[in-house]
Amino acid sequence: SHVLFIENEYIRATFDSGTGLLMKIENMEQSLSLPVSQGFFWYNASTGDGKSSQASGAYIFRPNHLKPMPVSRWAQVHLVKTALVQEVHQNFSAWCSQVVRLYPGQRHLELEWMVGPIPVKDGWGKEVISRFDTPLKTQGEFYTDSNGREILKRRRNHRPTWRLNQTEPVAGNYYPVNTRIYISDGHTQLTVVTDRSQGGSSLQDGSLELMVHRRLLLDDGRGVQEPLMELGTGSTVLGRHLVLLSSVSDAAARHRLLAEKEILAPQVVLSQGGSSPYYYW
Amino acid sequence: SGDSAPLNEAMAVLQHHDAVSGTARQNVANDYARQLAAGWGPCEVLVSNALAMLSHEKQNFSFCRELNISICPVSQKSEHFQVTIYNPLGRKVQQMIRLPVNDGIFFVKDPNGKTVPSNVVMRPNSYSKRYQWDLLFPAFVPALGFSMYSVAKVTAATSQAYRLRARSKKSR
Repeated sequence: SHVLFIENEYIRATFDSGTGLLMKIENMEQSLSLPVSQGFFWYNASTGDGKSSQASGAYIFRPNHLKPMPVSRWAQVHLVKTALVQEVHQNFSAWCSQVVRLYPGQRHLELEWMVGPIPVKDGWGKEVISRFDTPLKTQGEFYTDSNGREILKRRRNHRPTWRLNQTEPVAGNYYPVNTRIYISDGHTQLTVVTDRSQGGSSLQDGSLELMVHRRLLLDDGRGVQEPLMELGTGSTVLGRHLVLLSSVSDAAARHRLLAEKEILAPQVVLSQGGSSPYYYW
Repeated sequence: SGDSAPLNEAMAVLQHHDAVSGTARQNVANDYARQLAAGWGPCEVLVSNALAMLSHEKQNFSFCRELNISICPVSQKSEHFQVTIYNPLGRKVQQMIRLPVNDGIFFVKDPNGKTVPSNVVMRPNSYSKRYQWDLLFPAFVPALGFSMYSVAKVTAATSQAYRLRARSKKSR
């Protein structure tokens, strides 16, 4: 019955206490507020259809429906607030959970997701995405990067150098995301910095999605001769999305520094102590 | 002696052969993983040597290869350990360090011996049934350099010693 939120001196993230889902992000430094709904969905992998026998596989992303299914419409939440961290633990299902986290002095929201093992006993291959829905009027445009060096403008169902006949409305709009993807309405920008290369898109205005995991039942016939069906430690993935809300004029400086820190993160080495003097000569 | 050449070679093979998850047969992917792990072993020696040279102290460094899934025998089982944090960036950074620990209270000290605020926080139930706690503390690391923090678990004895030290400092 009460409003659930985590905040520091720069950011406040508000959650719907009924569904447990992220509802709003505020940048208090710049007095920006954006309704953001975030959740996990899955595309049903194609096994081939009347148009083409092509199945979704390791090399091919080919969902059989335009609309993905929600993993869950609500999350069981648990709130942790200490002096050094504030977290909302969201449990969507037995195989999908997330921690939304804020440290003091941090200008971004950290989403640490854990997905897998994806159940496939129902006979459906699944391609799982994390999707952010906002009211931003993005006019079919979004931006993805190439190793953080060149950020390219992408327009839905469009290629800049030829007339596109779009035959795959979902996969045909997916692009590589090496370190970041963002959408903006010219004033406000929502940027997601990734910790690894992923596929991403914006299939609706104001929406942004990243594929986080997949498990498939058929081979796509591109030479691997095995379906993408990880059974070992790789069946569960743990990753992070760092979310920045800022004005467009300020966004580049923030996401460049953040992505740099993410890629060249400090390395941690432990020892039991009890050292002896060491001289290299 | 340490050596980074085997990891160089493993990375070269992986990049040439498009070693992306799922785009190789499983036995090939397993072999890529084997090559990477074999390459990282001598790199650990190289990093240990570099840290010993830079700090003028030789230690048995421990690289927790499964920190990403919150498994670290050193932080979970030791009463006292040191954390060396190397920053490869050309500017100083503040980083929140998270280490899996067993339940308890810890004292964390920075390189100058000052006590650093720390918390032990619960991990989500869905992550792991066995390891449920993370030690959290903020670390400051200089540009292209490293900082060493020491962590001690509070036992009845250390707690009493700490209280006595604090009292004697106060009286002085």
